[in-house]
Amino acid sequence: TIGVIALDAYGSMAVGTSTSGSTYKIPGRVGDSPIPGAGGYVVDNIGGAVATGDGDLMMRYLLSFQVVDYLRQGIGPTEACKRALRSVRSKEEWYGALVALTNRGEYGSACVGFTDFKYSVRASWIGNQTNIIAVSC
Amino acid sequence: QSPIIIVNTWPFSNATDAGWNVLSPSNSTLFGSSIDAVVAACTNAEDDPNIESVGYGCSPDENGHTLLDAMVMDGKTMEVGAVASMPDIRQASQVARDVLLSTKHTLLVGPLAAEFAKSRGYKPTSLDTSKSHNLWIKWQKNNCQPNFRKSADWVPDPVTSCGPYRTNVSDINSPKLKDQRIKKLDINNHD
Repeated sequence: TIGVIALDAYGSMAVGTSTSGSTYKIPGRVGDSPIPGAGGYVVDNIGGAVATGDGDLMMRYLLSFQVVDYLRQGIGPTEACKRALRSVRSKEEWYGALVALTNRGEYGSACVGFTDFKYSVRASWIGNQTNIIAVSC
Repeated sequence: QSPIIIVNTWPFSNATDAGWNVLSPSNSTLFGSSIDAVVAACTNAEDDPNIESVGYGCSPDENGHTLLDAMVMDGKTMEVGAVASMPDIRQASQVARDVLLSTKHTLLVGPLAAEFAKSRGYKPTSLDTSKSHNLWIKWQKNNCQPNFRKSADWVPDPVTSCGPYRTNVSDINSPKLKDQRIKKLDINNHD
């Protein structure tokens, strides 16, 4: 899955997701990516979030919606992602990550399970080139 | 002017750059929209054969076919366009944007999502490639492992064997299956 959040020069925000889904899935299976609030969610005057990982598990918790709701309460993007991930209950080891961006350009991420999770950011105030950011899960 | 920024869940630099080039084009003073930026980033990833979780030619299902899911959400209008389990159309995120911009719906699924795409001018092309076919062959040779079916509910056992699978009749009177049948009988139990 790719999940993207953008804040444009006019102050508008959008999220986009695209995926080919889990390999060897049962035909007809759909994961979290195309579900609003699960794979991605955004509110212009607050911020946006996107998810990646085990869609079958993550989509049950509407994690992107949760993150934006935490942002609405004034919680920072990294902490918002961490709190949303904590809501997932799983008896088995699972893999998931959330990335968030506020309408002021603050960004953050949190993850579970991955040994090496990295996301990318590009903004004029961070070198005007794509930056790869590693996150410890 | 608002701060311009784009964030992507993975270190796909080319995709992030593609979105950035829409938000802040180097050869124009006109800034692009956030919707077009996220679609450009996703489209770049969909076209990149090296990205194995996005776009055509990867993630074959049990039948060996690739199907695509995509979603675009506008934070200003709260409108959403999405497609799911869509065959034959490579530009999944662009079709999702078309659902958002040209319809009052949110999510189109399956072959009919592809029909919608064709009606919007997208050219149908198989999403399967020799790479995805080889992945599927390899899976079959490995007794169809890993497998998303729960062992006790199917014959043959999906933990050890490939399909075609059918319901495990010896398990049909289990409480779980009884509950499922009761739920199915509820005429009001639908979307």
